[in-house]
Amino acid sequence: RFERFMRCFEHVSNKIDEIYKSLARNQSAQAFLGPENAEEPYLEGISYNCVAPGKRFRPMDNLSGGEKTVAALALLFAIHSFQPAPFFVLDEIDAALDNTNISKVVGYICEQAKSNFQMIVISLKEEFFSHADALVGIYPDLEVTEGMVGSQVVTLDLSNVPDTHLMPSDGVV
Amino acid sequence: RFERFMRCFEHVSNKIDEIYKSLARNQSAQAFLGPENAEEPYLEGISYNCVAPGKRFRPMDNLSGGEKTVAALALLFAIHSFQPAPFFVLDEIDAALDNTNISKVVGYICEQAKSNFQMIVISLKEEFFSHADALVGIYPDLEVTEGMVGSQVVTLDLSNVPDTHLMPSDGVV
Amino acid sequence: GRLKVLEVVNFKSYKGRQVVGPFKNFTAIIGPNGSGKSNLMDAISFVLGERASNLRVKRLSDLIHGAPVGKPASNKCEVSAVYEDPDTGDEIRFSRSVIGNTSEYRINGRVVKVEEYSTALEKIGILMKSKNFLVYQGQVENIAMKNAKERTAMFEEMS
Amino acid sequence: GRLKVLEVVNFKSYKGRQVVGPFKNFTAIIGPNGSGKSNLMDAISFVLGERASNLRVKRLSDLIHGAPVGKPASNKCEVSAVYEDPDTGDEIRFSRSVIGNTSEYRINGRVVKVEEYSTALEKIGILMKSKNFLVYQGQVENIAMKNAKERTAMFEEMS
Ligand SMILES: Nc1ncnc2c1ncn2[C@@H]1O[C@H](COP(=O)(O)OP(=O)(O)OP(=O)(O)O)[C@@H](O)[C@H]1O
Ligand SMILES: Nc1ncnc2c1ncn2[C@@H]1O[C@H](COP(=O)(O)OP(=O)(O)OP(=O)(O)O)[C@@H](O)[C@H]1O
Ligand SMILES: [Mg+2]
Ligand SMILES: [Mg+2]
Repeated sequence: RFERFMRCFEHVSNKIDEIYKSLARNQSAQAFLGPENAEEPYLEGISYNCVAPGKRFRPMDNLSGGEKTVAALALLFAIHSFQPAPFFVLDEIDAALDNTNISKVVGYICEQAKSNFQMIVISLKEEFFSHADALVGIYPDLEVTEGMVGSQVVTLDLSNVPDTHLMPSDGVV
Repeated sequence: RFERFMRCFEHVSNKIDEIYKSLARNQSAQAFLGPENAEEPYLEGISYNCVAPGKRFRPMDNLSGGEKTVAALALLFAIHSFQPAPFFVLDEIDAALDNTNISKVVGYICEQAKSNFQMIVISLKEEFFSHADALVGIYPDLEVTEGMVGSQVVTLDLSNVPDTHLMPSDGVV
Repeated sequence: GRLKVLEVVNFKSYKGRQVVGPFKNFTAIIGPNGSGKSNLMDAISFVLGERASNLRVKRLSDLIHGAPVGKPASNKCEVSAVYEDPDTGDEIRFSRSVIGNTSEYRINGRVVKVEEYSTALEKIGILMKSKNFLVYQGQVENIAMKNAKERTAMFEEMS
Repeated sequence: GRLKVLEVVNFKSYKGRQVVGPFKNFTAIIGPNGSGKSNLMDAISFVLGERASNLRVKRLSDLIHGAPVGKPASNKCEVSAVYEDPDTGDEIRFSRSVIGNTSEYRINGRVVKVEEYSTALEKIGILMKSKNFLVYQGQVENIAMKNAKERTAMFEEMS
C-alpha cells in the first residue's frame, strides 16, 4: 500500500514541472508537489505550488483566475500521465483564459491528442474549438407536441479541413 | 420593520419579471420571486424561479451555466432598482455567456448606463468591452530591481469613437 | 483505445434516439447557451457509472426527457457508448439505462451486474472512483485549489 | 453621482502611486491573465470598507505591494476614490490606508473614525453591508442560486 502510494506520488511530482513548463510555454514557470511530512507523505497533506511565468514564488491563492486554470490543467495532465484514462471530457475549461493562454492550452492539447489521449471539449470560444478534428454542434429545436425545447445534434468531420479560423465569431452551428 | 421588508420585497418582485424580459430580449421569458409563507414572508424563505426563453417552468438547478448567469443579472438589477448604488463593479460576468447573450447583456447595460447607473466591468471578450465609453488597459511590467511583475495602467477615452469593433480578437492592450 | 460513438435515448434534453459521433482525437462540442452541451457530458458520465448528484439531478428518474416538468417522454432513458481499440479494431458497447428509478447495465447487449460493468471499465483505464478525466462546468480551478489533505486522499485513491 | 478617479499607492500588484481614470458611464477594464484587473476591483472594494477575506488575503498587511513574497515596497498602502456628483459638480475624496495591519480612514484628507466614514458612504448610496453592486470573479451564478432562507436574509439587510 505504501509502495503504491509512493510510486504514484513520485511519478506525478516528477512530471508536473515539465508539463507546467510546456503548458505555459515558458521555462521560467515552475510547479511542484511537496509532502508536508517527507518521511510518511500519506499521513499528512500534500501541497501544490506554482510559480506563474515571470513571477516569484507565492501562495497559490495569490494567483489570478486564469493562472489558477493553467495550474489546474497542469496537475490534471500530470495525473493522467500516471493513470491514463482513454479520453478526457472538459466542460468550458477556457472560461477564465485570455487568448494567449487559450492558444497555449490548445497547442498542448493538439500535440497530446495525436499520440496518447483523446480530447472531448465543450467550448464557446472559436479560438479554442476551431482547432478540433471534429465538431459536434448542438442546437435547440422546438418540439411541437410538448412545446418544449429539445436538443438536436449535427456532426462535422474537420480532419480534412486545413486548420484555419472556421467560423464567424459567433461560432454557433 | 415588517413594513420596510414588505416594501423592499414587493418593489423587487414587481420589477424582476420586466427586467428579466428586457435582459433576455424575449417576452416569453418569466421571472418571479415567491415567499414560501405568503402571510409572513420574512419568517420563511423566498424562492426565485426563472423560465428561460422558449422553455417551460422547471427548477432553477435545471438551468444551464449561461441561463443561470442571465437569471442572476436580472435579480441583481432588480435589487439595484430598489436601492440604487452609484456604480456597479462586475468581474468577468460574461465568462459563461455565448455571443448572443453577451450582446443582449451589453445592450441592456448600454441603455441603463446612460440614465441611472455607472458600470465598471472587467472582461476578456471583445464582444463585451468594445461597447464601453472608456477602456482601462492593465499590462504587466517587469520591475527591474525586485525581479517582480507589477501592473501598469493606461486609460483610453472612447466616447468620441463610433461604436464599432475596436480591437483585433485578442483585444489585449 | 477511445470513445467512438455515443447513443442517447430520451436522456435529458435529447428526445428519442440520437447518435453522436464519430468522435475524433480532438472533438469539440459547440452550441448556444442552454442547447444541451453539458447534458451530453452528463450522458457520458452517466454511462460510465456516475451518480445522480453529479449529473445535476436529485433522482435518476429526472434524467428521462421531460421528467423535470412532469411530462416524461417515456418510462426509461438509455445511453450507450461504443469504445474502440484502434490497434485491434475491437469494439465494446457499454450501455446503462434507467427504468423507473433503478439502473440496468449491459455490455454488448448482455445485462450484467454493476461490479462486472465497472471491472470491464477499469480494464480499459476508466476508474469512476477517481474520475481524473472528467472536468464539469465551473470546476476546473478547484482541481488546483484542493487543500493538502484532500490532495493526499486523491493520491490514495489513485494508487 | 459616480466614481470619477481612483488612486492606488503600493496596493497589491500596483507599485508606487498610480492614477486610474477618469471613469465614464460604461468603463471596461481589460488586460491579459494575471495583469492585475481583479486587483483593481479589490482596490475599489477596499476603499469602500471591504474586509481582508473578501480581498483574497489573510491579513490586511498582505495588500502592500510585494508583501506576500516578503519584499514589501513600503510599510503602508493606500487607495483613494474621488466621487463626483454630476448635478452639483461637488467632489468627495474617500481614502483608506493600511499601516502595519490597521486601517486609517480619511474624507477629503481629514482622518475620521470608521463610523463616520461608512455613514458618509451610505449617504451616497453605498451600503457595504449588502454589497449588491459588487460581483467578484466567478461569483455571478451564486446570486441566482442562493437558497430560500439566504434570500430572505438578503432582503432583510436591504430594508
Ligand atoms: N430531463 C430533461 N428533459 C428535458 N430538458 C431537460 C432535462 N434536463 C435538463 N433539461 C434542459 O436542458 C437545458 C440545459 O442544458 P445544458 O446544461 O446542457 O446547456 P449547455 O448547452 O451546457 O449551456 P451553457 O452553454 O449555458 O452551459 C436546460 O434548459 C434544461 O431545462
Ligand atoms: N501584494 C501583492 N504584491 C505584488 N503582487 C501581488 C500582490 N497581491 C497579488 N499580486 C499578484 O497579482 C496577480 C493577480 O492579479 P489579478 O488577480 O488582478 O489578475 P487578473 O488580471 O484579474 O487576471 P485574470 O484575467 O486571470 O483573472 C498575481 O499574479 C499575484 O501574484
Ligand atoms: Mg453547459
Ligand atoms: Mg481576475
